Amino acid sequence: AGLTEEQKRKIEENRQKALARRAERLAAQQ
Amino acid sequence: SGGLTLHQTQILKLIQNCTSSEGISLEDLKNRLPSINLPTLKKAVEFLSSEGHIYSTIDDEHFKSTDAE
Repeated sequence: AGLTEEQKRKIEENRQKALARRAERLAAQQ
Repeated sequence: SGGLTLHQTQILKLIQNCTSSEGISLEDLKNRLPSINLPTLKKAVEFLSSEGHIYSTIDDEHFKSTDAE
C-alpha cells in the first residue's frame, strides 16, 4: 500500500512497543 | 491457546493472517466475525494490544500482529 515514510516509522515504533509489552508479559509469567 | 478466550483467539488469527502493511481494520474484523458484538470486539482488541500480541498501525482502528512476518 502507499504508506508515507512517517506512517511507516510510526507503525514500526508501535510494533517495537508491542514486542516490548509481549516480552514483559512473558517474563512476568515465568 | 496461551490463556486467550475463544473470541480473542479468533480475532488474533484474523489479524495474524492479514498481510497488508496497514493491517486489518476494526470494520473488517466486525464483518468477518458477525457473531461477536462491537463492544466485545473492541475489548478483545484492547486486551490483545495490552498483552503485546497486536499493535495499531495507521490509526487506532487498524491492527497488525507481532507474531506475523
